[in-house]
Amino acid sequence: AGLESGPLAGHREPPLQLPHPAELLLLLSCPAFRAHFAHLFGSETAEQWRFASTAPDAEVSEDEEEDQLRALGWFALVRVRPIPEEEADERGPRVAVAPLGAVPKGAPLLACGSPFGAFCPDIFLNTLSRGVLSNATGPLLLTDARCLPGTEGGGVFAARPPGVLVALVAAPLCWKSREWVGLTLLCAAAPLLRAARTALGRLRPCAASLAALLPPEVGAPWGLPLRDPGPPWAAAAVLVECGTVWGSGVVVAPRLVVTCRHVAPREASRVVVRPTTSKSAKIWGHVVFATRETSPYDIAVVSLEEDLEGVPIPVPTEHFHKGEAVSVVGFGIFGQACGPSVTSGILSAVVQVDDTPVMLQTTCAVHGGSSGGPLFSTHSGDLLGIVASNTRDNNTGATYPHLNFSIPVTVLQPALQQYSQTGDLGSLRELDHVAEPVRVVWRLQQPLAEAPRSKL
Amino acid sequence: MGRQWGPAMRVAEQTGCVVSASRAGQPEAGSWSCSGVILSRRPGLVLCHGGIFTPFLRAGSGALTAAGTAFLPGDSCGEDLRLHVQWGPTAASPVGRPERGRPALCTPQC
Repeated sequence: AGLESGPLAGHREPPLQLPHPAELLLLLSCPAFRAHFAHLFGSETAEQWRFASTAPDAEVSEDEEEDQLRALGWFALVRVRPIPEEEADERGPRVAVAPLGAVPKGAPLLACGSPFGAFCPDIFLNTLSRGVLSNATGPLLLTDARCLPGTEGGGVFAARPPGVLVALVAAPLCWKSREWVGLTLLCAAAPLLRAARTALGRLRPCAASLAALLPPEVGAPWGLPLRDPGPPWAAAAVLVECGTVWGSGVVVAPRLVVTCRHVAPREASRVVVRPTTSKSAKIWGHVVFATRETSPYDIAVVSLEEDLEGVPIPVPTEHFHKGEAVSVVGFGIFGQACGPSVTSGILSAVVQVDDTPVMLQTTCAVHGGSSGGPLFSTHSGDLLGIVASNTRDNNTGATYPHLNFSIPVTVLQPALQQYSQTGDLGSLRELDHVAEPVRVVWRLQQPLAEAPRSKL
Repeated sequence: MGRQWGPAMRVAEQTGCVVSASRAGQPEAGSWSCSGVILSRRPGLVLCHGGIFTPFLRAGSGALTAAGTAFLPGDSCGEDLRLHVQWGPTAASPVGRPERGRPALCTPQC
């Protein structure tokens, strides 16, 4: 995901036109968006979340911040004073709207907005940013397409069905506990336009005729949103709860889940696993293996008391291709509140020791709670690794969600296979005896080219 | 961008716009602006973010959180509200409308 100038950027036609005067018809909000927002971000965690268009430490008066929060789920319908005929014609196809729920989690999205609004339209008008639908709860959507202040109100479009309006940007920047989250808050367009139709019907009679001009919803029968399952591999991610600690995990066999040691640290401890395929299901299990604290591989293996029904078992990859499109599925940010989030990026580095991959890095947005979750190849759906951590700069305290580290599945697969087939933990125990160069890598130090020679 | 994005980019580029709000007769008060989507061209209808109207609400931003309020008519804002919509091909900032709150942007060399 990243800001890209649109296709016509290099072909901007002169002459520049002045903006058109317009009038405010109505301010409208989507009550369901506000209800889900209050559920997700309200109450006890309110002080943790900031949606200001400025960084958390920038000077913004409390009143201004209060105003911003109150207006966050509000949009406006504006009527432009008559457009000169020739302009009205040239403006091409009408917008069509995706029904709520028609675009699945993980689907690619294109955001179009103007960073800093009217500050400098010659440079910033209609800038594009790309990402995926990361999560959805009712009309409240999240995307990892990175947007900037001023893009509030900008359109977010789907690649499939092509060019369909999915949502509008509600908050381009989200901060949690003073850390930039790297996700953009959206309000689904379909319910917003329904609210606009209702409101226009109640305004002055002449306004009601404008409702007919609002774009139609494509495809779905009215009010029967299509729930598309989304990429099949995303269902392999599970929520793992061990005592008061929770994190993510991935199903590697019908009764076997891999997570991080710091999620389920002690062997024999009991664990609850919640699959995404059914909201209410929860399956008990216990930790059969967890690496020691001294091992750089932060891994634990949970054996379940019953099979996980209907969860696709991911295919472990045998090769890594630096630069390939990847996706992380994890319960970071919202945990149990609304299922796992999908974030997209590329495999930014494959660190090897003796020609063996020992660490993967990606540009996906990874947050606390995603540990133990799966890293997939977006195109093949193969399992590439287990997310272990993101990055914090201890000097500045800044966290970088878009630099994160995963354990290659090739490190784990042989041992998991042996345990699945024989119940023998021997190979898994080998993960506690990892060569020094691998430890050095996971301590984020430069692996020594060769052992330092003694001067004696 | 891949071929799959052609239609989405065309629609995005052709419906994208910027909406700016200012106070009549008070250019020094600056302006507020955001992005928007052109829903219809004749007559021109644009959907944009509501945050830029907060400073103009007669009843203040509290009107947005009043229980059960799902919409507010256009005259909820004062008469001094002046709105402009601009879309590509790009347009310069209109004459006589100073930009308040210009972000202090610069392009430091990496």
